Amino acid sequence: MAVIISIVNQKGGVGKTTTAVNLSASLAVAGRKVLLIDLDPQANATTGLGVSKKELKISVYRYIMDPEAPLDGIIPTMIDRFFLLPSNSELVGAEVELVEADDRAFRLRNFTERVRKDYDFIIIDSPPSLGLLTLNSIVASDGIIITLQCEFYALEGLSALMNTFERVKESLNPSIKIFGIILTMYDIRNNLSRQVMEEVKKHFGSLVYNTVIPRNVRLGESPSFGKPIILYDATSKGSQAYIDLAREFLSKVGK
Amino acid sequence: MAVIISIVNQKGGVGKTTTAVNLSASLAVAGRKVLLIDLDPQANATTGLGVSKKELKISVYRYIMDPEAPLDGIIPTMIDRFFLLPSNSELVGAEVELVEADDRAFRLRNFTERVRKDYDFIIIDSPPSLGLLTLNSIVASDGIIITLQCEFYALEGLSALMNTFERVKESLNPSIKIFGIILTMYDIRNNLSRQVMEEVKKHFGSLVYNTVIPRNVRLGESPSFGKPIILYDATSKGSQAYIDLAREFLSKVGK
Ligand SMILES: Nc1ncnc2c1ncn2[C@@H]1O[C@H](COP(=O)(O)OP(=O)(O)OP(=O)(O)O)[C@@H](O)[C@H]1O
Ligand SMILES: Nc1ncnc2c1ncn2[C@@H]1O[C@H](COP(=O)(O)OP(=O)(O)OP(=O)(O)O)[C@@H](O)[C@H]1O
Ligand SMILES: [Mg+2]
Ligand SMILES: [Mg+2]
Repeated sequence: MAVIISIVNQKGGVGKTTTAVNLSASLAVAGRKVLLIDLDPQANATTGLGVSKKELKISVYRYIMDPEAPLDGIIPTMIDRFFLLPSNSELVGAEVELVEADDRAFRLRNFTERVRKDYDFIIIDSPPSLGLLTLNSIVASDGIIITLQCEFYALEGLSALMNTFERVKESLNPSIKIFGIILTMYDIRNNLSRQVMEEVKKHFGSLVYNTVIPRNVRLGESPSFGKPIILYDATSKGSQAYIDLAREFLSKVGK
Repeated sequence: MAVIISIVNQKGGVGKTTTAVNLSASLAVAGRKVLLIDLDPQANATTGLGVSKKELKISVYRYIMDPEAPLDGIIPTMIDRFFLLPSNSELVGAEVELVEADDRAFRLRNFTERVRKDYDFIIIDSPPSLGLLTLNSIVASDGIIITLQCEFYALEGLSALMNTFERVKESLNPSIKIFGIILTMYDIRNNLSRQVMEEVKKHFGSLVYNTVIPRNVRLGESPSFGKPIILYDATSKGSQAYIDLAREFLSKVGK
């Protein structure tokens, strides 16, 4: 039975996709079977794994509209045991199309419950908003991971995210947990990074992962080659950090 | 009569708010009367100018729901001639509340047309999505400015943004123009930055501003002090870049 995790933060550009892709790849390399679901109409996780969103015939949109549809939308990646349910721009329409549907918050969950037995982990990349897609992601999950860029605006948005989390926990998914907060794009030369880190550790204590993802040029380059960092440059600090993160994650979820 | 501009890009974290705040401040310092509208429920432009979103009694939400409401929601900033229409989290509800309204794409425009005569420039900061709020922003504007982080994923999203722009131009706002593309967080040490810049200049030519905003730590620090960069550190490369940008902008729009 898979553990299902959403990578969330409504603040844009804080490393959600980079973490979803590279944590998934690192878990697969560590021998786990992983499904990455790209729930962002921007489809960055899809492109970052070398899949052309324009040529896609089936995307996650099909399963949001019909959770019982045949599973041929799930595609392999270049890493063994690592599968992707890709996205494309048709997902943009879902938020409006589902406004009237009573089960609009449960569409993704209906799909993930169906495939949960086939994987060790299901990781969901969400868009930069607290709308219906992110809601679907949190409702479908056992826990959330918050990626937090070490910057002022990113810290600012944390309380809104926590409020949304509490509301979902009370009404839609009582068993959801916070698996942790991951600090991303940490720049050791920059005071602001250190101040944000100290502030977050003060408020959230042990929820904050010990593994910190440094700002690393190779992480920004790897999606342009359609590869996770471990295939693009396994010797880089970025790749090493995501391997460390996968190890810490496995010990925290007890697998 | 004000020139009205939206700062847009559905990709998150690409410098929309930083550009909206610092271009507005630099135009005000150059003697223009400017209204900055924060149309993002995250309210980063509001916080970045030292305004407490929790204590706000009136936000832009009031004018989206009632464009004829009294104008006491517009507040002065610490810079002469620079005014703010702040945001807070009540704006989150607008997208769903307006789904049935026939004029849902024109709400902000009804407000900006009312106040256009009072300013030289109205600048609108939009959220990281192509939803109803960003649609309102584009429909209310004479032109859009696209902030583009010099990274692969940011470049990737440009075609989706251009499609949305064309659709709005055809059906909702035929006179809308693209005022330009501004490259942000340019890192001179990083090949990827240079490659993205060359790619963008190849496709968009003179639409790309000559002024490039460098990655600059002081720009990331200034919002935590509630100040635009020109007040936080006028000697920084970040501040100088936004002053140059304001000058280039004024010459491009002929004011
Ligand atoms: N540790 C890092 N070092 C350097 N660059 C990074 C790092 N993590 C992410 N990036 C780059 O920063 C940008 C933002 O990261 P990413 O797209 O993963 O964030 P996101 O939260 O998914 O954004 P969005 O809110 O748009 O979905 C991307 O261009 C990415 O390549
Ligand atoms: N030129 C720069 N140099 C260094 N840091 C920058 C620069 N421009 C913006 N930043 C920082 O990068 C982060 C992202 O910028 P900003 O919040 O302005 O982007 P945005 O596009 O408005 O994000 P969102 O999509 O969440 O609205 C912020 O923490 C900001 O302080
Ligand atoms: Mg993303
Ligand atoms: Mg912003």
